[in-house]
Amino acid sequence: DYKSALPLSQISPAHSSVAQNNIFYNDAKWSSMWYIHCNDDVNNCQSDMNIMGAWKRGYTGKDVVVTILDDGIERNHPDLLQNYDPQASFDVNSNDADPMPRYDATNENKHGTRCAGEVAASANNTHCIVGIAYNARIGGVRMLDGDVTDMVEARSLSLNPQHIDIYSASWGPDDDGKTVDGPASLARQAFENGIRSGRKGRGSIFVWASGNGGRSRDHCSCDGYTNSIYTISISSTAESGRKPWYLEECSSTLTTTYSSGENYDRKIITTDLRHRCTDSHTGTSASAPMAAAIIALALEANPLLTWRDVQHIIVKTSRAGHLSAPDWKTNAAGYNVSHLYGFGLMDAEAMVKEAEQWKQVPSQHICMESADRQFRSIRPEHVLRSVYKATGCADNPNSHVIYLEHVVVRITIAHSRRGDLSINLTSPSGTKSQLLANRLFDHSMEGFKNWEFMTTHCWGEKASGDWVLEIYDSPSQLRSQKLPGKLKEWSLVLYGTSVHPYSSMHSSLHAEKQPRFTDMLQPVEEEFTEEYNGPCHAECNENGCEGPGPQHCNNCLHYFFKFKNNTRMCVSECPSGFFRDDRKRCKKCSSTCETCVGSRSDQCITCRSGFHFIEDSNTCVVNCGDGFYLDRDLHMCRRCLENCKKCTSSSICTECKPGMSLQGNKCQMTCDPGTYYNGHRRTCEPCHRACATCAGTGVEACTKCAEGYLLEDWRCVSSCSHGTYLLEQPLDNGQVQRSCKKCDNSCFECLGPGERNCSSCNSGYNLEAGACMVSTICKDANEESWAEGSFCVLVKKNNLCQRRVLQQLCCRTCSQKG
Amino acid sequence: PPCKARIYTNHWAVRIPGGPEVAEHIAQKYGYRNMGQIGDLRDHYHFYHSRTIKRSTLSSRGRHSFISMEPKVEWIEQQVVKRRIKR
Repeated sequence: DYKSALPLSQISPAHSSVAQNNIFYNDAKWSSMWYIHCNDDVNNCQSDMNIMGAWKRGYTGKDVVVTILDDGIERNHPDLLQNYDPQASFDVNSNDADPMPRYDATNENKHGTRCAGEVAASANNTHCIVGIAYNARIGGVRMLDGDVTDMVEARSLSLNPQHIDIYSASWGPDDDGKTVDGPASLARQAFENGIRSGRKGRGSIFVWASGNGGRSRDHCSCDGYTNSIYTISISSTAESGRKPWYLEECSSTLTTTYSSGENYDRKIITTDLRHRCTDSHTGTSASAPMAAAIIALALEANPLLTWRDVQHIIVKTSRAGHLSAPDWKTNAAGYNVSHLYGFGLMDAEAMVKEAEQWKQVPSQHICMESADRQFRSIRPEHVLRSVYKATGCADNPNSHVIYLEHVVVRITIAHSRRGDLSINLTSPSGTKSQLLANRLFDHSMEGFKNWEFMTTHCWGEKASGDWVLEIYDSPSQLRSQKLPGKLKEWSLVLYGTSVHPYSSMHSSLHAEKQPRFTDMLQPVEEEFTEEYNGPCHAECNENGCEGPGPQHCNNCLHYFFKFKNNTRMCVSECPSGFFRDDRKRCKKCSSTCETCVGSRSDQCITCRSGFHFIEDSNTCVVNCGDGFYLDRDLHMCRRCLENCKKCTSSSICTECKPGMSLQGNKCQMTCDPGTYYNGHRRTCEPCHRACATCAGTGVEACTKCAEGYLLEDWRCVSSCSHGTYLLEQPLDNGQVQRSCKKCDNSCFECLGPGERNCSSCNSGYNLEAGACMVSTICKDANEESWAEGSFCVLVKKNNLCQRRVLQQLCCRTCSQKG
Repeated sequence: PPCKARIYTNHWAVRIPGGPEVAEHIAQKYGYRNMGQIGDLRDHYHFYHSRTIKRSTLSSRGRHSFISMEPKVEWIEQQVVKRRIKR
């Protein structure tokens, strides 16, 4: 149907430039390749991927090697034979070098051959189609036609990485809307090895078809391959620009190419199994090879592009065009982005133009922000909001991220029905990414265990600031018990650069397409500063600058010094000796402070060398004053005990305050005689009236008796008790101490010490010459035997006659005087 | 619906530093066949054991399992079939 080589009179003026250089190939289906001929009046697609524009610039993929990881490649297909590259091929399923597909009645292994044709089907050979990179070398890895294991994937992804430039994969975990799966350890290593050392250190390019589970309400964030920062996740749009029925949306999609749509939309034409040609290639499977081929054109324009350069160029050149999506937004870096299409439709010509003059972006920094491990409940029909203040690892120059590329959020959630969850992330600039949408068919109770969600929507934005994570629980009717879930942990991993990625490029030639890099984050309509056109200092914010230094910024990103001549200098942090006020200005601390919260001397946080911090006062001194002691371990002045004027430690007081007296190591209030210090009431209280001085309350606490009182058994009494006698002892000071002492045991009362000072006796005893004698009459004046007599003499001698038993035994002897 | 149980194969991925000779020696010691390095992953080898069940819902146990205790084997993992679909 395509009217090739139209007469000039029939071509509209808008396309006159195309007509002058009209490309025509004799391949059978050339005219049916609607996604290449978008710009004419025949086809419906309104936005062009500008593939012919890239060809006209001379880029056809020459010397670029692409491999298709799939179910094999029909290497002898007439349209693939010329460009087939055995060094970019392998059969992992059978472990041999021939990737020919396995033929069967259903032709189930046609997928790889169809993908390969899109990339590098030969041009002008009358066969089938023209590949987008029709001079690239094409290979295939047969790896899906058998047990796919982690090892199989890793072998495929790491095949000949110094030879192969681009790996294209149009497969992934099940798109059933309930699977959460991704690359295992070997495949992840293969990715990391590839980007680190593939293509002689420039990094392998991994292109991945986004999920095809639109009808299953799947979400491509649950696919760890498309979610990876190392893969370029490709979405699809139909010829009409409408969203295809199979399309999944997620924040990890980077860009889009054309593919099939509804039944009335045209599909993709490409090489098919058994040397055929098909017009029925569909799905995101068709988009990934297209994207791989467009990238091949860019790599031909600049073979030195790294894996990150390629992603940057895609972000810069992809366009929303007429792609229909309800959520197109412009992020703070000025890029249009949506969850369906990423940054929009790929533009091959723009990419090669960009690639021609591209300078490598600065090295990637990876900032792993601290994890938030506080358990939070996710209540049904509510939203849980958690805010994290990211610094972008500003304290580490090797991982400091200012300008974002990818953002990864690692989340661990326990929940009874995973599909009821949806998760959003809002950047400090206000760009909201939907990390996860509800998945109707996902009834799993496994939650997410440290799953990594990725968004590209913050590309080019600033990293530091408040990041807001929102988790919604929208219970489905299929959920019987509405138990709350639990957010256990989440953390941010920020990828990007500390230097503006385009600061070394001069973009005046593309001023209309690209914003000036001095005001990268502003719309193009902003006024330009004519005097200075170079890069701004990293401490300048998005308002641009008038020169390269930090003193030339129009506004500062973090903090600033203001000088007497009213100029400013931007800094990342206020240095020691300065504090930052509410307006982010650095002001001087007091001269005694190392760091502070204000300029007064009582607003120190830490002290300068030679000064000591005073506890609870935020002040710094040279010597700790009264009431404080120097804690040499903490290098600070700490308080002495209460009432202590000077001390050597927290428990040893050496001098008390006036009115206090040192009691051991502690100070207590000095009380007047007749009073004592009550520690509970902290007052002096009167002693008992019997006490002249005392240590406490009660008559037992007397330490000295009052006038007219006598000390008896540590008590002060007015007169000696029964069984005691008054003792008066002269003291050194001339006074006489009067006390009551206990009488001898033999006395009932006495006048003095010993057994000869009794004044009265116990019953049964007679007082005789001051001694108490037994007074009982022997009932029986029996003669004691000689032995008894001797024994009784001993009893009497030893004063044992008081004992009743012995008294009776030796009655006569005991009765005698003497 | 597709089977959700893990399906173990009779292929293992191992990490053995020291070069292919060391890997070959260890493979022979425990009855495996060394299928070579896994792609471009240095020190990673593909071991195959013909006398274990080709596909099983249980991870394989036997004399060959002692390879995991071999000091020179830094890491070993029995390969599990993954469900992958063409898009």
